Amino acid sequence: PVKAPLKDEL
Amino acid sequence: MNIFRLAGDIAHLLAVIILLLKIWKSRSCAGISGRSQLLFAIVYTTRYLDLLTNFVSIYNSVMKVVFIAASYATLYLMYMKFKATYDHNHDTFRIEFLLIPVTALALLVNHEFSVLEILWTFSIYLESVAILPQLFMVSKTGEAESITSHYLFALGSYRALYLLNWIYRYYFEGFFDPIAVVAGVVQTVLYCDFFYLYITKVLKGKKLSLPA
Repeated sequence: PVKAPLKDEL
Repeated sequence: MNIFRLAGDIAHLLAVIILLLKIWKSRSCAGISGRSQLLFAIVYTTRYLDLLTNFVSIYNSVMKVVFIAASYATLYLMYMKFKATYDHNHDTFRIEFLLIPVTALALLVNHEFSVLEILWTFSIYLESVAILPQLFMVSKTGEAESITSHYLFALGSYRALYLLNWIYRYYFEGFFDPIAVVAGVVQTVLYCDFFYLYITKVLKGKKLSLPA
């Protein structure tokens, strides 16, 4: 599975 | 960080501050949907749980804490301190009609089937529709105070600016998160009718009132 994008936003 | 994201975050912060100040200064939460505010508190709580697991920057952490704290402060003012001014007769949108489909969608369409990831996805989907009880309330009463309109404009601008941020990030960083983008588009579209009224009425000094 594709890894979830990095959460760097609010 | 790019200019669109920074502007979006500032608009978001401004919206939250405008709302708190409006309630505090007028000692009244008339015209504000407690149901939307409850949904926003759920949105921030479920999205920012990663404060404990994922450090991005001081800026990121501080903003998260501010958004969580402000949402609970708003709930406190509405449901406790100025409860008598809460216009619950007009705040009748059934939030289970949002919560149930959004929960189902978050379980079905997510990046990864893990607790934090599903809660994050849930918060993104919920945020996109959390303003509906407020918009419903405005349409039911047929009007909104100017300060409420400014709040709604700032809050709507935030996700619209994020759309520009995502276009920028796609081209310059190769960053693309379809869940956030699709939900962001839905969220911004929901505000379009309001944006139109805001620009044609409120900015010309008129009160936001809907045709009967």
